Amino acid sequence: TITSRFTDIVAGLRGKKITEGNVKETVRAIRVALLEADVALPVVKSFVKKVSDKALGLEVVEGVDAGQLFVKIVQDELTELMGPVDPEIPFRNKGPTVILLAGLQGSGKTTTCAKLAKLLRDKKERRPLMVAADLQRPAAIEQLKVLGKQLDIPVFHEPDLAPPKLCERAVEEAQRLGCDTVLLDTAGRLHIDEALMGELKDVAKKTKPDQIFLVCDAMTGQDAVNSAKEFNETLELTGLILTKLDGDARGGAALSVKHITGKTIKFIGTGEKLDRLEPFHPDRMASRILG
Amino acid sequence: QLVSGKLDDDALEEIEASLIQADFGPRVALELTDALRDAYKGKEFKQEELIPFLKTRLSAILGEPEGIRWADSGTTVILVTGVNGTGKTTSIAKLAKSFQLSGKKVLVAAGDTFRAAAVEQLGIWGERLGIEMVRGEENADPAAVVFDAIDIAQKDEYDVLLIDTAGRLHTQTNLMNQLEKVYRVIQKRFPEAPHEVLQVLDATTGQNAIRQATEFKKSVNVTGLVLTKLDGTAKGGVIFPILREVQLPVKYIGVGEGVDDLQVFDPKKFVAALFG
Ligand SMILES: Nc1nc2c(ncn2[C@@H]2O[C@H](COP(=O)(O)OP(=O)(O)OP(=O)(O)O)[C@@H](O)[C@H]2O)c(=O)[nH]1
Ligand SMILES: Nc1nc2c(ncn2[C@@H]2O[C@H](COP(=O)(O)OP(=O)(O)OP(=O)(O)O)[C@@H](O)[C@H]2O)c(=O)[nH]1
Ligand SMILES: [Mg+2]
Ligand SMILES: [Mg+2]
Repeated sequence: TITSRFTDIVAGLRGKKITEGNVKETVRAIRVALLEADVALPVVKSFVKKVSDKALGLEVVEGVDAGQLFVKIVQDELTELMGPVDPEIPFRNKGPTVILLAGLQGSGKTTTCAKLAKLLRDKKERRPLMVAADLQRPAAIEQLKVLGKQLDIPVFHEPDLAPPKLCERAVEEAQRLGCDTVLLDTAGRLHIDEALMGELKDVAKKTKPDQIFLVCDAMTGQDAVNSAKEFNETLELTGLILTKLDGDARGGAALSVKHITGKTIKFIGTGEKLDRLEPFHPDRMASRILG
Repeated sequence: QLVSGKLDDDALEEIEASLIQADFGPRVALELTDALRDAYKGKEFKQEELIPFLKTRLSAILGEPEGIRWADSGTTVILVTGVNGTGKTTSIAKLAKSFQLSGKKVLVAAGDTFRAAAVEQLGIWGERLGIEMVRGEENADPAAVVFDAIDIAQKDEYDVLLIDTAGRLHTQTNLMNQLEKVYRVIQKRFPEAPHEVLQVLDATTGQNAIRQATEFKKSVNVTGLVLTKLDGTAKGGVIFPILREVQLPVKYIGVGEGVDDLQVFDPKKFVAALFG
């Protein structure tokens, strides 16, 4: 981890000035640490270039050692790249606010849908309606209905409607039910599945979501940039949610998806229970990635 | 594009990059490119030789494919484990169908007694395939479900019992303890069992897969891996750093959400796909 190698290199820089030579060595250690943390290679490359440019461009103040300076530069740069802190969801003045959740299979969309509905009701006094629009996974509709029952939050589903029409109906129904926030739980899909990505586009066309969140598994490896890029180009994402951060994955995927989409990481999932959704803290994530 | 000639740093860096992006991790990627550099030191190489060199080396690491360890007599018990959302339940449906097609009498145990609609999900697969499923009370102790399933498997002479478990992170001590208890119950009821403990790994997972494999192996003696979602763009190269830490054969790969989207692991095909 960067703690073992980074601090060794950094310790070796004690009392020294920043030179091209020691920047190069330190940058090599950072690169390994970030790759082991699953930050995507192109993102690592651009990050280390930034860090080394910054380090070389610095006026070294008397008495400050190169090692300390490096730690600060890396930490600060990473925190800044991961930010901003913005868990707020702007709500519509007229009509229901529509939130669409999308992502790869098994990333945690259905669970996150329920967590978000709970958070919006309990903390923002919203009246949410969850929509079971995954028609393909066995018992997906049942899964959302069970979660809705646990939370006492209504779940909409109408048989014989394809997801775009189903979601459109749901938004109409929300008005009728007096619900002011609609959360669309969609089927997991591959970013390379043209038909299913097209279906997602149709859902967005029909419901004009106010928020479109990509739900990503925090333990995702190098592939995170591929899927995030594709989802972002297909739908104009408004935010990212990272799940399963209660594990010990370093979570480099967070930097990858942030960097490739430019969208804010709004929340993180930190457990299976429905109260385990927290606002994202870039500084904590930065420390975690650095190990 | 690699050009035949001296193996220069640019060419090696390109190869190292593609290995890293396939989730080999920086250390194993560097080892492989160093091996390549040493092999071609001072020699002229033909571009067409590089990839085959790597393929040969990687196939050697993967070894020969290993099938399921069937019981000598009685029911073969297969415990399926893994972290959340990797594809355990879906893989069990695929395995059940495959065994059924080869003439085996298959029983499935709905050992995920916790997650919303987990039993229903497996139940739907069971119905579609015409396969018997053992289920317990809602929120029952999974060990109790497994206990019942083993009794039924032995009494009604099933050839194979597939046990589904709840997803769990290896960092959740109480859940790993729960899994260990299930394992002990199996061992107690059935001395040779479980004959297989299959850890399901999602091919999109990065270096954390190494932790998953080693921790689950420590807990419940994993005997094989199922690598899912290889129909996506992830290459599953993390299998190589895993094999550094622990000897675990990949037995199957998942290549889609349908019940037929399961393939017996073919090391040559897998390695070829890494460079595809
Ligand atoms: N530990 C942990 N588990 C989570 C978290 N979020 C979701 N899960 C679990 O991950 C698994 C998959 O979650 P789902 O909500 O079914 O994922 P999904 O994206 O809806 O899956 P598909 O609809 O099949 O694409 C379940 O076992 C969840 O309980 C989290 O933050 N932490
Ligand atoms: N594309 C693709 N999707 C898969 C594959 N295997 C499973 N899935 C999908 O991944 C999602 C999760 O699968 P599950 O079988 O529910 O995973 P699980 O490990 O049982 O999940 P938990 O019990 O919640 O931990 C579902 O949407 C599956 O259809 C695969 O090989 N390829
Ligand atoms: Mg779902
Ligand atoms: Mg399951």
